[in-house]
Amino acid sequence: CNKADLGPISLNWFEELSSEAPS
Amino acid sequence: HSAEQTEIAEVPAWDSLNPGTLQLVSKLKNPSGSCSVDVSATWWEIAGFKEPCVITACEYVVSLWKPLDAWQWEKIYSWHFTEVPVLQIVVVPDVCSLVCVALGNLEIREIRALFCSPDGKSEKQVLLSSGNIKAVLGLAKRRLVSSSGTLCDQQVEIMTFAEDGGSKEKQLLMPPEETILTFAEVQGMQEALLGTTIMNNIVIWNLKTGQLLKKMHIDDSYQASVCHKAYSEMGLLFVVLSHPRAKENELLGSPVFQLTVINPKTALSTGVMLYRLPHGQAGRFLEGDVKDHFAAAVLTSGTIAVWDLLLGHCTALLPPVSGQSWSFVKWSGTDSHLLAGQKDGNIFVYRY
Repeated sequence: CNKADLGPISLNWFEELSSEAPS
Repeated sequence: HSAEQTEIAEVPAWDSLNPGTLQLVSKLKNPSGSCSVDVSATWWEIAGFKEPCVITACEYVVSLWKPLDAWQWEKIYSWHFTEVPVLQIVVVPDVCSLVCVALGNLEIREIRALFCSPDGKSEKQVLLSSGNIKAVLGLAKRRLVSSSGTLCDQQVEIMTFAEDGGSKEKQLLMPPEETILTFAEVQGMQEALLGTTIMNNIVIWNLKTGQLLKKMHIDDSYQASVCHKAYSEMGLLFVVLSHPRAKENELLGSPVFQLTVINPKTALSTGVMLYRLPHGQAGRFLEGDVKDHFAAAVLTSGTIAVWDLLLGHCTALLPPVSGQSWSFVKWSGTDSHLLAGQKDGNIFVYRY
């Protein structure tokens, strides 16, 4: 598979999604 | 072929697969008259020592077997149920001397905890939750997650057991707007939990905050995928899925498991690898289990197939024994053995 097809990658995705998601 | 031989250089034809990669080490016979439904392994404290025990479930009896010398087993406890039959065993990691079971007919109606009196002389059971339960999974750090209710009143609940299996804390997670089919832990990320939904989405929660972080749609070629394993690497989420409703493809063989990669930030995903049956082998996925990089599945043909997910292909086939199809298969969580069961109560322990 081609990584580029998946869009920008973040190593801290879990923390970033947690700060963006409604709580 | 030696029992240790697990590496096969090329994709083998089914008739050259080495059945010796699975070596029978032990057999349990459950004499209960009712139909066998599940098997699992768990740690149980017996006379002050933690022993790797086997749990078997028939429709109305769950039994605990302790290991004796020379791969023999002795049944030491049995929990009986009279009204609602057992559907599955739910092991809660990091809890010793307690196991949960899901009871129901087609759908789960109750989750019960099974344990013993402090003196070890009598079996005890307690009702943990009841209702229209859709999915349940034991999680690391003595937690149990379950989802219940229908779309508009769906409830996702985490129950945390005390170290001795006693008192419990409860916490709710934000429900997605679609029915959850299964849960999966994310290896190495104890605060992350995945769920697969009926709309072929994967949802992810933060277990610490209860937040629903993302809904990610996966390939529509297979409906109602089940997630067996997940891990995060280099910012990407890898999931091992099975497709219980996939149609058999005569040319390519049925894909039994699939490795898919998802970017959790963008929710974009793509298939990495399909784990198919060897040429000449028919059948679809009925049920299965994944541990580390090994996947095992019972097929509609009654055979068990094992894949090495790193090698990318099937490494062992276990045809029905004594003319009896296999009904369920589990990797033992207490060692690296495969537990294979037949409806009549025969449980076979294989070394892989």
